[in-house]
Amino acid sequence: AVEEKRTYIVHMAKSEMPARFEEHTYWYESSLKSVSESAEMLYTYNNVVHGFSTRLTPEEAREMETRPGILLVLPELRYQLH
Amino acid sequence: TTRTPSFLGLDQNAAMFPESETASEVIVGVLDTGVWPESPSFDDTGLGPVPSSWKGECEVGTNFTKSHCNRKLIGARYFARGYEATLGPIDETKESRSPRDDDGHGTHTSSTAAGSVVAGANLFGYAAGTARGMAPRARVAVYKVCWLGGCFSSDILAALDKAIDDNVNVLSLSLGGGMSDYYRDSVAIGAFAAMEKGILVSCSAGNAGPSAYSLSNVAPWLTTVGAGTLDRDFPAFVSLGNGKNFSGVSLYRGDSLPGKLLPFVYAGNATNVTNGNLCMTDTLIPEKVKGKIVLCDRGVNPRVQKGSVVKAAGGLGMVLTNTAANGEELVADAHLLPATAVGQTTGEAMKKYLFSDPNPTATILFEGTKVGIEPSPVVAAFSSRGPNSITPEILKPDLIAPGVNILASWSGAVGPTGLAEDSRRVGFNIISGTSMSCPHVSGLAALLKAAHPDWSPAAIRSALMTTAYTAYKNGKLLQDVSTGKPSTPFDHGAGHVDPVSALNPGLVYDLNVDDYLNFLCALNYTSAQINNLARRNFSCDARKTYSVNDLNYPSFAVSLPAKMGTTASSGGGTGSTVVKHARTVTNAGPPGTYKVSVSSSSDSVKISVEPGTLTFSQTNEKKSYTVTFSATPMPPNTNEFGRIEWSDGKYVVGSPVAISWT
Repeated sequence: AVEEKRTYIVHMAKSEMPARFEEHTYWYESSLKSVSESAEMLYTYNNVVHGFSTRLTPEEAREMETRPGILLVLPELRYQLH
Repeated sequence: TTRTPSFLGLDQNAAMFPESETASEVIVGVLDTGVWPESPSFDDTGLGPVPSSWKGECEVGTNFTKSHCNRKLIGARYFARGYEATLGPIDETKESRSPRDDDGHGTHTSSTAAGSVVAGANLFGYAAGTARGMAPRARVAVYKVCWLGGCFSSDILAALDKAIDDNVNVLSLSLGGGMSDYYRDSVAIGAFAAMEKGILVSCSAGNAGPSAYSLSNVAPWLTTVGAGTLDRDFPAFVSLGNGKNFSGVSLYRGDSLPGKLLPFVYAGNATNVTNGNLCMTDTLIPEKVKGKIVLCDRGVNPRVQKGSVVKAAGGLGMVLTNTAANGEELVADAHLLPATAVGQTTGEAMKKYLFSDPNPTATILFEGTKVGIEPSPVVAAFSSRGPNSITPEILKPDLIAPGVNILASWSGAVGPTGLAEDSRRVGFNIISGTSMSCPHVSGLAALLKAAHPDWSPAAIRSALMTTAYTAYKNGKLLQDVSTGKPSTPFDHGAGHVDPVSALNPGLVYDLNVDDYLNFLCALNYTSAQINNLARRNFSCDARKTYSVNDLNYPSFAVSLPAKMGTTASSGGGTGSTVVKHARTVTNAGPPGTYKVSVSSSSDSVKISVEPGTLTFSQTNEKKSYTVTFSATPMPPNTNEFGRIEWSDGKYVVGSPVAISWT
């Protein structure tokens, strides 16, 4: 069965970035490509978290969580106006 | 808004607030549904150049160009990648792929926080007056994150990320979702970074009241705002065929009802479906409704939609009655047909008449706007309530502000009911929610920021909280409309905001990033969880004792284990539990000696403060004290309340106390 993709916010430990990466965004991209060739980043975040948001299958999200330097892979939540 | 500046004492004390140049340096960022830039609330007449600190932009998109920004509306961005990734491309025939507000909510909240002065504002003649935001000289930056399908966390985080880059000073978020732990909640995560940069983040508490544990946005680095009423009402009376008259509220304007009593019917008796009493779409039988006034029960579908359903079925008018969920709270709406909202008691009396009289009749009389309503404020029934379900030791909401029947600017793309069939267009609308109270506090925080540019977000919140009031001028305690009884700190937090007193609070409870990191350690957060939230490697010191009770918060919440095997009616047990809370206050005023006074609602709780006197010889001097709570065991769900006040005879620095046994 094809697993449906959903949006995740991937939190990364910037201090664990391997030295071979000059820019943290390259490290983010490399981490993403290691679990999904097709996935693209929706946003990269600089101030609020070290990380990015992307679309993954649940399986890819689970695999992402096991990658070095990954703190948390958080499923997207929907907020409501009050 | 047309009444709150006076209700809050801003109009009467205008000279106390900062000069225009300082005030216009403050930038309020609003995350919401965007903005209707043509609204006169965003007129920039009289404002100087955009602050040099500003790094933001006016983004171009559907019906939105760079020229829509000016020296008032200095920034406008939109964030839709998360939304579109989940729900597909935005349908530009239905909503603008730009910062333009097609909903009205964002225009309402941003103009409430910092809208310019607009003479002659009103909704169909209701609430007429000069409208203005709480900080009318402050600049506005809007971040559109909410769309027809909701507000997505990836977009919210992106907007907060940009707002920090843009250099806003205050952030206003009238949205929420769920009750996640802080390190999993995008608003809490983004707000932590904002707080680090000195940005005060004000959030709505939610509209899930009056149930307990119904709050959202409870992180201690947020300012959480509940809702209260104004002293303004929009009465509309119902006259029944039996000669009895009942009061309700309405914002209806249009063709009047015929000047005679009309047949009156209960929706539950004009339907073939079990929930027909709710007047949901296509549930009323036209033959049983045509030419009549219909009594509908509140709940499930939007209030204004019920009016539309009655109208579509041929009804001439509607009475909308509250049920137990809303009690006696009356929220006015700009219905599409002559309609009024009534409280639960009134609704029950009407049902009794409807079920007993073979030919019931009624009519509705609209009275316009009335001010000077007392008591006011009262806590709105819908306003979400504590205890705080994530960290019971942090009292939330922090305070309440006006959030019922608030007039502010509106989108030109939608009618005042928000219904597709509402073709009316208005410059201002009157709506209710903690969404409306939150931007009041955001704007007031902007005023304080202008007056005290060096104050931290925690100091500004402290000033707003410790000067909030909990009693009316006659000395009686603030009321909760859902019970008709005095409200508690779980309902109103520190009390109702009093911005004039907040300008000079005497003492403040300050907090910095390290304090919040220690708080996370007290919650036993792992290093990874702290890293998620605070983006740093931080290890809690295993040799150090961390206590949530020692977070230097301007209020006190004591969470105690209940005595099991007892109930609230069977009473408590013996043997006291002792809990200590440490606090440090910073003198924000002249030298002085402050003495403490303590009050408690129950003999089962003893509160003592050591030392009982604090002497400050200079501004910014810090002094610490310890509060000891000594309480006997009580049954589960018992709550007691109290208050700790420091005063030098001129300034009163008040903190609410809530003790709960769970």
